[in-house]
Formats: sequence, C-alpha cells, structure tokens
Amino acid sequence: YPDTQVKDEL
Amino acid sequence: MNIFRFLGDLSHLVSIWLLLHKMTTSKSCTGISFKTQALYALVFATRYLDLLYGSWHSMYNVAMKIFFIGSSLYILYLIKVPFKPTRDPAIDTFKLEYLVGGALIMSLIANYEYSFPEILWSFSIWLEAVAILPQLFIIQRTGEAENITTHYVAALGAYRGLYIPNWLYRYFAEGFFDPIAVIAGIIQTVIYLDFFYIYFTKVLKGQKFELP
Repeated sequence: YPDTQVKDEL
Repeated sequence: MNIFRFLGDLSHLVSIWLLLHKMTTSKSCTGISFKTQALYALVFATRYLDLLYGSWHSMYNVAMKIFFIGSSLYILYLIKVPFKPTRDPAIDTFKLEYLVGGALIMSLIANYEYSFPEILWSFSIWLEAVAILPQLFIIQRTGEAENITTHYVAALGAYRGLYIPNWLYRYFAEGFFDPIAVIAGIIQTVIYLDFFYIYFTKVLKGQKFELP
C-alpha cells in the first residue's frame, strides 16, 4: 500500500 | 490537503463547537450520549497519541490532533461533573462491549502491519465508524431530538461524508489509496443515511426532528 504508513489524515 | 478534506475537518470542528454551544447555553447535556462521547475520546486517544512517538506531519495536523483530544476530554468532564444531574443514563443504554469488541476484532483482521501503532490506528478507525450509534440510539428511543443536537450529528456525519470525495480525489490525483480508512469511512457514512434523510426532509425545512 503506498504511503499508508504516513497517516496524515485526521 | 484538498478542499473536501479541509471542509470535512472544518465540519468536524463545527460539530464540536455546536455540541459545546448546546451544553453551555442550556447548561445541560440532555439528549447527548455520554457513551458516544466516551467512544470519541477513545478514538482520538488511540489515533492521535501517535504524537508521542513523533508522528508530526504539519502544524495543522498537530494542532487538530491536540484540539480533538483536549475537547473530547473536556466534553466528558462537562457531562460527568457540572451537567451530571441533567443526564439520563436510563436512555443511554447501547452496549459498548459490542462496538469496542467489534472494532478490536476488525483491527486484528484489517491492519497494515502487526505492530502496536498500526493495530491501534486500525482500532481507532473501526471504532470511529460505529461511535455515533449510541447517540443515534438515544434519538431513536426518544423519537425526537432538539434541533441543535441534530445540527451536531449532521455536522459530524458531514465530516466523514466529505472524506469520501477527498479519497476519490487523492486516488486519482495522487495515487493514494488507504483501503481501511475508505471502507470504514463508507460504513460510517452509511450509518448516518437514515438520520440525514429525516434531517434534510424535516429539520432543514423548519420542522422539529421527530421520527414517524
């Protein structure tokens, strides 16, 4: 999964 | 950041403002589900305490996380301390065990990695999807709701609803796709559909929110 580790959504 | 996400977050802020406004002006928490509020506090704690291990994306992100954790604790305090006499626990009887247990099971099945932070994040996403149910249950049981309470629920529903066009936008514009957030977000929005139907056909036409 692309960038799902980067959780920038609230 | 895109316009849908920003409007969604704005709607989330408005919902909390409406709830605080309702409670402080009427000096009561009548019709408000403590259980739903407790679930939101748990949602924010399990999702946003990633601040503690350095998940700092932007000032916007950090400020919102701190605000949501802080305001949810303040709301719990208001319901439990100054406005305690106005709460009727006898109508707030939705079984939390099912919601927390279900979210826990889902977080173990659907996560991006078997690590504590990822499972915690997934738990918060699934729990948020169903956290409004005790509040909707109160409205259904009493068959009516104060207008301000319905505005609060509507703003909260609009928040996750607006995240759906945000995900569509991000998928096409950025190639970003977060299946767990999307599926849980769609479930969360679907839970509101009945409520929204009555909200649009009655409250926004100047009538009281009453179930037929």
